[in-house]
Amino acid sequence: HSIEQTDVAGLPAQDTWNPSSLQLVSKFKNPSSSCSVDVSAMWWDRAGAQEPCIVTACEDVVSLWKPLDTLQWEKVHTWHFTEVPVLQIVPVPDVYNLICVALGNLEIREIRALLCSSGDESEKQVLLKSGNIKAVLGLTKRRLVSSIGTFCSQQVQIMTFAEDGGSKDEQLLMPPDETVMTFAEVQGIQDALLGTTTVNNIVIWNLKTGQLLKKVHIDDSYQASVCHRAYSEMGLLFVVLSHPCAKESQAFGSPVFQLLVINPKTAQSVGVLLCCLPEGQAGRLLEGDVKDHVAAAVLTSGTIAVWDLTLGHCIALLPPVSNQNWSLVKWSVTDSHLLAGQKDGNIFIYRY
Amino acid sequence: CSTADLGPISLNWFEELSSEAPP
Repeated sequence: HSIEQTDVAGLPAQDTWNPSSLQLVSKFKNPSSSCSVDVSAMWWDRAGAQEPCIVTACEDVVSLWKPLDTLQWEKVHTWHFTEVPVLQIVPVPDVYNLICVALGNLEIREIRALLCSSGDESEKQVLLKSGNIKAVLGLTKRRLVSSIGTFCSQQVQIMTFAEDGGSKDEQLLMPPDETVMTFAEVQGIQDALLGTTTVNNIVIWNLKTGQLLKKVHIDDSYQASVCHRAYSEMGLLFVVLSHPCAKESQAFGSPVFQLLVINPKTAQSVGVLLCCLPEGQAGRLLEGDVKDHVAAAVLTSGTIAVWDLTLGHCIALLPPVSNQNWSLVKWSVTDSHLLAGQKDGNIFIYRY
Repeated sequence: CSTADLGPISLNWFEELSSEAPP
């Protein structure tokens, strides 16, 4: 099918979203004196059985929570950080019993692996990378990609973990001569990796050979785009971007997510869907997460908005609870749940 | 704009670009 001009999703959507599409399943509070910075879901092996666990990160502590029978959560492991604060959790698919975290002040200075020693189940942390880390992403098949440094001094590295999270192998990818800001794996092509750069290019690598295959310049209307998801279909590359720096326009309102189609052979691209805030909603994107065909964003207004990229419109709005703005939103990788967090450590789990 | 603006499409783009790119 030919792809026609950009559709604008979310305008006006007030009468089309379904508030019941998000149902509260459980909630818990992470008691910590520091600010809550991230939340994630992962599988953790306990006594030979894999359980879907929740990881919470505050600036000075990362905790692992296991589920109890009654939709309650119990804290089972805690790792403390006294020197450099935690910035984000870096989930690594296909690795059990290992959590990666990025630490730093404004920028990432360290990536650490958090694990438990098998003998006494005591918490350990191992420094994996240090330096001026610009981007990091966990990839399938137990791999972690990071870019360290800028411009010509940049190194793009893939680290592969053993199944138990232990020994590792490293490989370099050919760096582009521009700073990589975000990475995304390409569904449908297991050895392809995308990156977005500071000068609005999307770069494509071959993970197996380390080759830099293509640079695609995308529309300059949105600077510093973040790539959340990419998939290849029918010879085209579909890329979901968010635009944290986008300004509100009269025509479209506030664009939050954009679906872009790229022909990797010719480096030509075209926007096909723009997800904007529903009428009556103000603000910009603070942080977002995309899983399959659903995109969720925390807005500067403190509300969470969810878009269905196949329907092409906003399907749910989650206003602040107990007068407290939302600050975190993540899709669970273990089930179809949405994890929503507030700065004081409250975590709410919604079924989508 | 439409896919016609994107130029010729190849289902094997990844393999083709890998064979053309410098090692």
